[in-house]
Amino acid sequence: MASVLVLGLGRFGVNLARELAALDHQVLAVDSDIAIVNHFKEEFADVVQADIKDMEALASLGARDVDVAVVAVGSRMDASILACLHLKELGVPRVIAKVSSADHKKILEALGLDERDLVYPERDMANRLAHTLTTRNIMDSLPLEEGYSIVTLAPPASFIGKTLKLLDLRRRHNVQVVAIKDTLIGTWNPVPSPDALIKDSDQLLILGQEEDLDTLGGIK
Amino acid sequence: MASVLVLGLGRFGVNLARELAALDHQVLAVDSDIAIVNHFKEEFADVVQADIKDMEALASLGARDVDVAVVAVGSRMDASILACLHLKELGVPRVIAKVSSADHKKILEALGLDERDLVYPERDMANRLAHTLTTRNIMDSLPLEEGYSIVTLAPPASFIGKTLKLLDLRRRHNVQVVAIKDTLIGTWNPVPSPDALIKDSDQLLILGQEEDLDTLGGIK
Ligand SMILES: Nc1ncnc2c1ncn2[C@@H]1O[C@H](COP(=O)(O)OP(=O)(O)OP(=O)(O)O)[C@@H](O)[C@H]1O
Ligand SMILES: Nc1ncnc2c1ncn2[C@@H]1O[C@H](COP(=O)(O)OP(=O)(O)OP(=O)(O)O)[C@@H](O)[C@H]1O
Repeated sequence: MASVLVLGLGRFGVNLARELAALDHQVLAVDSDIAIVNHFKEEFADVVQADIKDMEALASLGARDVDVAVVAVGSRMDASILACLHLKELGVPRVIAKVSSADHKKILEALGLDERDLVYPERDMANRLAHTLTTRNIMDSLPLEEGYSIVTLAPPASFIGKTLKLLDLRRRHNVQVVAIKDTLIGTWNPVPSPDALIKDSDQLLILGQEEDLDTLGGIK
Repeated sequence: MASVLVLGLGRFGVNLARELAALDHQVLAVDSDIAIVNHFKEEFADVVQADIKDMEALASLGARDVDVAVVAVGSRMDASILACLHLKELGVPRVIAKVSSADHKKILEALGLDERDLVYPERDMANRLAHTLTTRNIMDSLPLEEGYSIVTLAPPASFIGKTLKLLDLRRRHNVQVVAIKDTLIGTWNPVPSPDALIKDSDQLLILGQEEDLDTLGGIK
């Protein structure tokens, strides 16, 4: 299990610290606001007050020896940038940061953070929501680069009682059904039979390009 | 295309308004802070100042006639809750809200918002990150309920040059490879051949239960 430094206890930092602790990682949670630190003393085994802009403070927290540091202060760009700079200087193997704008992301990339280690939850979720806005059929989606996505789809009324073979989604909509979940049983079947009838209690996992998925999501 | 009311221009609201406009939806963006409204006058066709706690203000914005309203004020719970209440009373067909805590979510559900219409980006992304922390192999994931997830995996060193048949992931790790992307060509192949050799430029799309995927992510 990894030792993780979580810097900043806003909504992202707190949820991260909780989930990491639940996965048995060793977590040190940090915030500059003493009221916040005290609020979380009971919940987190190790939570301390420190200003992450301060290199000395980070070193004395033992930053040098952690496996991963997560800079979870999104809206104070100065603190975020300084902390990332110091953590890289202290040799932390992996530095992850929550960013609050495209510029913030560019700056941290320039400092040497890996693009995959820069997270922008508000933008990612806003984009996903925008694509599902005209329909609740598309329940969730995962963008896959190159314009592909995988989505979970509640079957539109016109699909119910038909077979995958009949629906012929690959030819008619240029998308691929990669799995079907029978929500009554609760398992995902990754090798769906072309002759199985679609039920309204099914969920379809579908791979395709975004425009084709948007079209699919709009079907009644 | 839909008419969408975006209430609150924080990071989530702004990114949402932008993506909706890019998808050709008709967007009315709203914030109570005049400085913010003025800042976005150039970028958004329709942006106005209003206090979303105020039912009259919402009605005069034309809230009654929109297809979707998104309450994107996460950290002011009172404004968020009052706006949701009013929007439901004004008969808006779909009301979506960004929530900032589990309690906030419960309250809005009690007001009649659909659970699928409550988004909590900071928590969702924190949870996803927590699961990928010990490895960069798992590049992204989409939780699928019932403990299932679908993940994009960069092949570990020990997979390179082997066939799916040899790797036998289904029997050895209880996971299913649903597609392989050849990143050199840029397309996803949803019917991967059992005899194709895995290249380091491939990406695997894998369906499985979370503990099995975590194990897979830890493979060297
Ligand atoms: N220099 C600093 N050192 C340590 N903690 C800090 C520093 N500056 C801000 N913080 C703390 O970081 C936390 C998160 O900051 P902030 O709320 O600005 O970020 P955010 O990205 O908007 O948060 P959220 O995760 O809720 O979206 C706050 O609790 C704040 O006290
Ligand atoms: N009563 C209100 N009426 C209209 N706009 C409001 C009201 N209260 C707050 N806002 C605006 O909503 C925006 C977002 O609010 P806030 O930053 O508190 O939410 P957030 O969830 O933390 O945002 P983010 O999307 O950045 O995470 C701010 O620009 C603020 O001016």
